[in-house]
Amino acid sequence: DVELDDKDEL
Amino acid sequence: MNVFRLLGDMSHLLAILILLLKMWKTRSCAGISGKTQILFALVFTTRYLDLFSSFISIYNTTMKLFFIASSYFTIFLMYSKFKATYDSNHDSFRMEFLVVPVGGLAFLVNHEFLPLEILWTFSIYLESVAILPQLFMVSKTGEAETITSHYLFALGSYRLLYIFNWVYRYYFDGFFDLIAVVAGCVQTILYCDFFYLYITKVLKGKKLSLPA
Repeated sequence: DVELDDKDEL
Repeated sequence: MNVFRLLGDMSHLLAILILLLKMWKTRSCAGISGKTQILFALVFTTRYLDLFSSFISIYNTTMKLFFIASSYFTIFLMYSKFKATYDSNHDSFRMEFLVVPVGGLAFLVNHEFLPLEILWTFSIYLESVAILPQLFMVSKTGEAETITSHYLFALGSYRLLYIFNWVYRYYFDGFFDLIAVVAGCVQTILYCDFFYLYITKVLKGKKLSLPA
């Protein structure tokens, strides 16, 4: 599952 | 943060600096597609709205602010300060042909049907094709200045390095984002033809020109 709150990539 | 991700970000940063330096030093934006630059501004604006909702790191925030600011500054240079040098006749790719389908796709294929998530997805899809007006312009004029070639090479390398980053994260962090990976691969594939020309011509000291 994808963590939606942690988009650390730019 | 792994080495591929960091190199990818640095490559992206370098691309933007090359572009700004080219325009500033030559006082000209000849050969640069304003359409692509507008699309990039749209990409950064829709992706980095999470600046208001979540804090990840100083690095993350600084880079996001720089990408947004530099994209609008580039547009200002092209459409205002150096407007006289902007080659609008050759920059004839229609932006709506990209924005409209990409917008539709973002609504249909996303991780979660939430405003911020749809805008993030839109920005990922749009980034993958945002370079098309620029590549179209190069193919229309049949050539690119060497400095423009360096810009495009750094920009293409950024997404290629991100693919290595995703492979690394898949194996070592158990992380996998299908939307980002597929879009990133599409984006990188679009540069392949250009990479070939860059390696066979520009690196050998020749100007990038296409066969008539």
